[in-house]
Amino acid sequence: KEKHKILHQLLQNSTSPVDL
Amino acid sequence: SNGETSPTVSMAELDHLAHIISKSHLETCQHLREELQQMNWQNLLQDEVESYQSKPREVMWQLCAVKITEAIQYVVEFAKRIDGFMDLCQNDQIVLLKAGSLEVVFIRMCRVFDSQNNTVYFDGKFAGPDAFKALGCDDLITSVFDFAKSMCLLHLTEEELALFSAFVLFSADRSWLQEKLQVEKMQQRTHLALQHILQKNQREDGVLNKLRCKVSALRSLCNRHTEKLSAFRAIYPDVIRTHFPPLYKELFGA
Repeated sequence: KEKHKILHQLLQNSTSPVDL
Repeated sequence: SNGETSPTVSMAELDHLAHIISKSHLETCQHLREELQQMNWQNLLQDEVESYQSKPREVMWQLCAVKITEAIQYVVEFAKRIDGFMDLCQNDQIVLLKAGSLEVVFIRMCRVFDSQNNTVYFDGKFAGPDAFKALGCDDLITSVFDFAKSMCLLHLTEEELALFSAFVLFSADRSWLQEKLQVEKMQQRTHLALQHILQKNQREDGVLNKLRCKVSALRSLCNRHTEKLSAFRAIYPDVIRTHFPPLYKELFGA
């Protein structure tokens, strides 16, 4: 988890198409 | 590959899977085709090319790392919206994205590539290989452009491109997968959906075999990117640590 902190965050947070 | 018969999947299920993957692709493709058309594929002017060429090597590397990282974030969203991906264990989600996200960026490049002028959408305009001279990776840049050109020649629809992207992303032969069988099933279903859509679109011209050959070309491009990064880091170790996007370092910095 520590080594891939950012990927974990991106996988956790829900991004709507609008945000994209 | 392990003797398991490929999953029996109905046409309706394949159509549904194709729809889900295609929808995710269009929601996360970063540049809509319409946007690009409005931009009427405007090429860099000579003085703009020269301004990129005169950038210090580490500045151009940083700019490209930022652009690649932006594109990769859209690929992460592409994966998240595909049924099954978020059901994988977190380890495998990370493994597949770490190994496959740049490959999908290279696949997507053909969407923003102008074969006529051998230019790609970069930093707001269309740039040719010469704009990237400052990187000191001419051979890799040439291969990346050649790959995009070869993808354009296949004239894939967005749906076909989406399915090929998902097929590459769900590669079950990635190292460190914990639930390889589950990923293998996803890849097989995606392969069946791609086959189904290609048949539906009367693409009998051996395009599926051509796409299979692209898989090894993608691996090679990504390996060469890693090699170039290592060579660059040997000369500019601090630049990467202090000026490159954290996600880029996390994905490629090992």
